[in-house]
Formats: sequence, structure tokens, C-alpha cells
Amino acid sequence: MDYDPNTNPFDLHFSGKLPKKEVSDSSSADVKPKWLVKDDEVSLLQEELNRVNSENKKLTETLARVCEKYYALQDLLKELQSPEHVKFQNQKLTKKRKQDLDDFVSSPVGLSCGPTIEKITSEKATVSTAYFHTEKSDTSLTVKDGYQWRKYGQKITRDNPSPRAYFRCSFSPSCLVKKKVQRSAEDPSFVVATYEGTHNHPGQHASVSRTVKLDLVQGVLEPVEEKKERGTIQEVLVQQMASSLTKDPKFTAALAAAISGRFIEQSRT
Amino acid sequence: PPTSALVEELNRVSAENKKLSEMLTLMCDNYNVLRKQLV
Repeated sequence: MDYDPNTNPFDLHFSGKLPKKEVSDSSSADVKPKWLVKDDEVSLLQEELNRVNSENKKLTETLARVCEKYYALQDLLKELQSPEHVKFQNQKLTKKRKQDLDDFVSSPVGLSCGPTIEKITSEKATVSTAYFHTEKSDTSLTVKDGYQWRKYGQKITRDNPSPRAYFRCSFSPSCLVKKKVQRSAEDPSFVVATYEGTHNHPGQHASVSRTVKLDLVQGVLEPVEEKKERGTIQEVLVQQMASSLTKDPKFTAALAAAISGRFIEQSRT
Repeated sequence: PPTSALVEELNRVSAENKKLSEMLTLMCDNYNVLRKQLV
């Protein structure tokens, strides 16, 4: 329902209703005494004052109601535009992906301080999110992703007590990629970097990868060239489980025993 | 009360009415703008 103040019933043009001095002819002036005319005028003025006061009261009440509705509507609009609401909508869209990530993060098998855990591409092709494991004491919000960045802002968001830092690529303005970095609200041992755009140049350390490959012989992690669309969360999880097993002396001994047993068996036949 | 006092009071109250009416118009406009944003 639209409010239209023009339709309000209040008539503010009281001046036309004010008692006017009659331009009377001499005969009628003679008929009514002057004091009587004065009384009529006062009476009319009093009546008009009462009416205007009543209008005043109604206007005040209407204004209070409209203000109340306006502020309620404003609160609703703020709520709909709040980061929490936007985040909730995004969570609904990427619920499954986030579930996968949570499963991965809560897994006991993992890197103690690996460079990069996983890259998740959002619905938009130019926006991507990466999770970096970091020490809780590290408040620098810098992540090693193979590119150089210039910080241009920082702010505190309502949904997360940790500050959010904003960076642009050091090749700016020729490269327009931006990123924002913030410690994860769900798990403070991770920082979340959200990238906007794609770099139009190679990274400073092109050999440093976002994905990690395991060398099972040496049992260490080594960076390899990033392959697009490679490495799902499950794949990284499997790799890390394998890495963990190779570091386990019991497993290594069991594996060695199995292999040597196989050799002995083969030599007999 | 004397006529002049009544007229003075009437002017004051009607000026207040005018302000209230203007504020109401403004709030109605704002309300309708906000409503359209939501719709």
C-alpha cells in the first residue's frame, strides 16, 4: 500500500475559514451590536483552533506510524543486504563443496604447515577461493601463492572477528587481479583467499605450485607445475594418507617384509 | 481570551501542522522508495 499524503483528509487551509469581516451595508451594521460581532469572531476562532489542534494530533499520529513502518522496512532491507544473509545464500549454493572441504579439514591426516591445501572454483569462472594452512599466531594475512601483491586495505567484518585484508596484483594496473584474505571463521588454522580475475602473466615463482604432488620414494612433498582442473579434495586426501603411511615405520617395515617375502617366494619358484 | 491571542495561537498551531504535513510527505516518499527497492 502506497502512502499518499495528498489523500489525507486534513485540511490545512484554515485561513479561508477564518472569520472574515463582513463588508456589510450600513443597515445590517446597525442591526448587530459591535460586542456581539466580537463574540462571534472569538467563538469562530476558538472553533478553528480546536479543529487545527485536532488535525495536529492526527498528523503526529500518522507520522509516527509511517516512521515506524519506514524503519521496520529499512531494517528488513539492511538484513537482506547484510554479509550474513549473502553468506547464507552462498552457503546454500556451495553447500556440498563446503561439506567436502570440512571433511577434509577435520581429517587427522594432513600437512602440518603445507603451502596450499586446495583450490575451489566458485560459480563464476573468474572468482576462486583457496584455503591456506597457517599458524594461529601469524596475523600477517600473507599467503604464498606464487604472485606478488600490494595490500590496499583492511577491514573488520561483522561475520568474522579476524580482519580481512585486500590486495591487488603487483602488476596492477596491467593485471587487474584482486584478492581478499581472511582467517577462516570456522577453522582459525586456515586463511581463506578469494581471488577475482585471472593473471595475465606468469607468477613470480612459476615452479611453486598451488597443488602438491607426493614423492613416495623420498616421502616428502615437492612443488610441481600446477595443472588445471587437477586434484579434487579426495585426491589430495588420498595423497596425504599415502604420505602419512610412508612416514609410519611400522607400515614401512610391513611393506618391506611383504616385498622381501615376495622375492623369496619368487626365488624358490 | 482576547482575539489577538487566539489568532496568534492559531498561527502557531497551523505552522506546526504545515511542518508535520511536510515531514509526512517526506516520510511517505522515503517509504515508497524503500518499498520499491524491496519489490
